Amino acid sequence: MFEARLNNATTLKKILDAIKDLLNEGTFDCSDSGIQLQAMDNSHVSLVSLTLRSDGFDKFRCDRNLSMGMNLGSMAKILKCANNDDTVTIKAQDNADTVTFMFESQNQEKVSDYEMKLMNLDQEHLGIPETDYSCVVRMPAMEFARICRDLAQFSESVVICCTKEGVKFSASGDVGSANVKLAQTFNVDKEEEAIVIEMQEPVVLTFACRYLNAFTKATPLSNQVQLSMSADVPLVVEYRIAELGHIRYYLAPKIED
Amino acid sequence: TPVQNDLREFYCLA
Repeated sequence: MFEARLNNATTLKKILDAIKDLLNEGTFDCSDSGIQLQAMDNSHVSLVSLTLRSDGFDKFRCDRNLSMGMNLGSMAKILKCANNDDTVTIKAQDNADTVTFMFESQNQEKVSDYEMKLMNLDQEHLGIPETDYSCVVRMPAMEFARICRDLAQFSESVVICCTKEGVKFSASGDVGSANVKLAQTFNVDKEEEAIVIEMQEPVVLTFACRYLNAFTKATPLSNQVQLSMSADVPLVVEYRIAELGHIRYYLAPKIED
Repeated sequence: TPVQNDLREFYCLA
């Protein structure tokens, strides 16, 4: 049987909010090392890779490897029924066709359980090679979300240019043209406000705003976001999930034809 | 104008 418990539902609620607009459904692959989900959006332009380690759960039991195909919209509806400070337990029997979510209130007075049918999803799985990226930018997640939102008003594409001076986000269209330049910080007291750029060689890449804005739905999960870039390969936008794992978004670039 | 690519042009099916 499979059973995974988190002492409060907040993180799981944020994870669903981070993926449910991009993906309609996804397979939760469970093993004794934890839970993995990898799925592309319908257009095959972006991909979500979620990793939750078993040691990040307050209780985790997985007797046999289990793949649970979930309708993420339905799962998000069920999680809306949980209070942030409820304990959440996900349970499924081996080779079951349903999964149960149990929410227990802090004062133990209220226990709710929601059962959802599982789906048979034969989703394409992509092999993503370990890559040594030309540029890796770590910056405040709120800042990144703000820039993506602001620049989407000017164009459906954002050009990200990363050099040793800093990283520049540009967009231009009928309204006009916008450039947001962030310099690397050197002496910030709070780590999560730092802008750190590890550059092996400069890159200039173009991406669709609407996917970047879909990725920033994960902002509540982390203070920082990490952007990994190399010429003419997909962008990786990573949000760490404290003590549990991470969510990585991959986005294919737009390339001059 | 830049053309949107598909992820499967960069990563092969596992």
